[in-house]
Amino acid sequence: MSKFMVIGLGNFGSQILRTLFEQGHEVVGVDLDREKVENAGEFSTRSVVADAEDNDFLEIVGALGMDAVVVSMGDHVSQSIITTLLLREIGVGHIIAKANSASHGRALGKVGAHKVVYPEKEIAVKLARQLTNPSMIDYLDLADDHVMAELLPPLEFTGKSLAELDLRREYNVLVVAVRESIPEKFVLLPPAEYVVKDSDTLIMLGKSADIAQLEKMRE
Amino acid sequence: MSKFMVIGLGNFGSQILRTLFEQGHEVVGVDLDREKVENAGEFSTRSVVADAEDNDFLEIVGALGMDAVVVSMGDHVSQSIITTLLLREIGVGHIIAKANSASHGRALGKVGAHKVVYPEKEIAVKLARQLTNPSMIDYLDLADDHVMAELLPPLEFTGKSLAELDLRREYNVLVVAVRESIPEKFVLLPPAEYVVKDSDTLIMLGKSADIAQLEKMRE
Ligand SMILES: Nc1ncnc2c1ncn2[C@@H]1O[C@H](COP(=O)(O)OP(=O)(O)OP(=O)(O)O)[C@@H](O)[C@H]1O
Ligand SMILES: Nc1ncnc2c1ncn2[C@@H]1O[C@H](COP(=O)(O)OP(=O)(O)OP(=O)(O)O)[C@@H](O)[C@H]1O
Repeated sequence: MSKFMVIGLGNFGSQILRTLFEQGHEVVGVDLDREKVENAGEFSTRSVVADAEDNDFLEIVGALGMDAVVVSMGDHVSQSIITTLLLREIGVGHIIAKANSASHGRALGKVGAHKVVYPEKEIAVKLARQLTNPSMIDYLDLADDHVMAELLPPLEFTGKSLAELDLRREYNVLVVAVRESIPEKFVLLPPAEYVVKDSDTLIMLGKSADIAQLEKMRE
Repeated sequence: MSKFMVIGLGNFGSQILRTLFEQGHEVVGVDLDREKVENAGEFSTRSVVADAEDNDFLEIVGALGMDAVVVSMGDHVSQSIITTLLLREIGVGHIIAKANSASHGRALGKVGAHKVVYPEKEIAVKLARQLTNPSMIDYLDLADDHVMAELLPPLEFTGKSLAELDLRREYNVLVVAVRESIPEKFVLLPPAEYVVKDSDTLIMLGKSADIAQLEKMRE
């Protein structure tokens, strides 16, 4: 069991507090707003009304003893920067800060955040990709321009086996799994003779441009 | 090129507006707040100050002609529900609505949202998983309790080949790729004689519990 502190109990802050609490960890919530602190009482070990920019407070409440501290005050840019700075100065070893813009994120990194997250941007980029390409069910950016994508197969794939389609040679992508929907079943590394149905989705790995090529075939 | 409308220009709304605009699509931003509308002018085709709960307005501004409309008013629960209802009543074919709680999301579904997104919750769950398990770099939930995870390999894997480790038989997981960090290189479906280095990360597929087993080995 680990110990976490979350400073700033907006939408994101209270979600991370609740998720860690429900996983059985010790979590402390901090906010200036009394009502938010009272609401957080149900999904935290302890919740405290305080100003996180008060240096003495961070030491008293035991920020140093936490496995990680999350600073979630995206719209309160100066407060989040000062709080991150103070946490780093007292020696907190793992600080995660939420940013609402790229410049805010860079400043948080400079003053000591170990990790910066951009929740709205991350989901906006994913949603934009799904809106502009309906065959893309879900994806994850990997490294070196590779993506893992779950796609509806192009219509001309239906009724053909993976061996016939020879996706590695033809399109430079790798089918690592198939999700069948009737009944819902997940087939890891399907055999070459697997025949694609139009109700299947294909989980593929490949370079972003190669995957995009396949997405366009269905339009 | 497609046409999108985004109603509610908070953090998430303005991010999705900007992302779609930068991808070259026609985007219309709507908000009650004049300052937010003026700021959005730079990253939208058109931005309009208006009350989205005004039925006539939605028809005049052409919501019906959009490929999709995003309703992003998570904290304004009643406004987002009424706006979603009105959009559906005038016949908009693809409505995506942001929710800040599960009950808000269910109500949006009932009044006609085609898709409900929970940006804060989705990233909070991912961050909580990374915080409580430092060997987990990134992951994506697939179907039927399967996950795709990028993990730091357990220390005892270092110096062993994938054939020796025999991960499919021993742990019921599949290594679909390896990310080398020095130099950064991505190896799709590594050969059986690939020897794991401690600076590599392994991209694996498997059941959530089987992947979790591997994560724990590194603690
Ligand atoms: N100095 C401070 N000390 C403690 N809490 C603070 C301080 N300044 C602001 N807060 C709190 O931080 C919380 C979150 O602020 P903010 O709205 O900036 O976050 P956000 O990241 O935009 O929110 P969301 O997660 O809802 O998108 C608010 O509840 C506010 O009361
Ligand atoms: N009836 C309405 N018509 C148009 N815009 C509205 C209406 N009601 C609220 N808004 C706008 O919706 C925007 C977003 O509202 P809200 O804060 O509820 O969203 P949120 O999802 O919590 O925000 P964020 O994306 O920042 O987390 C605000 O800018 C507000 O002015």
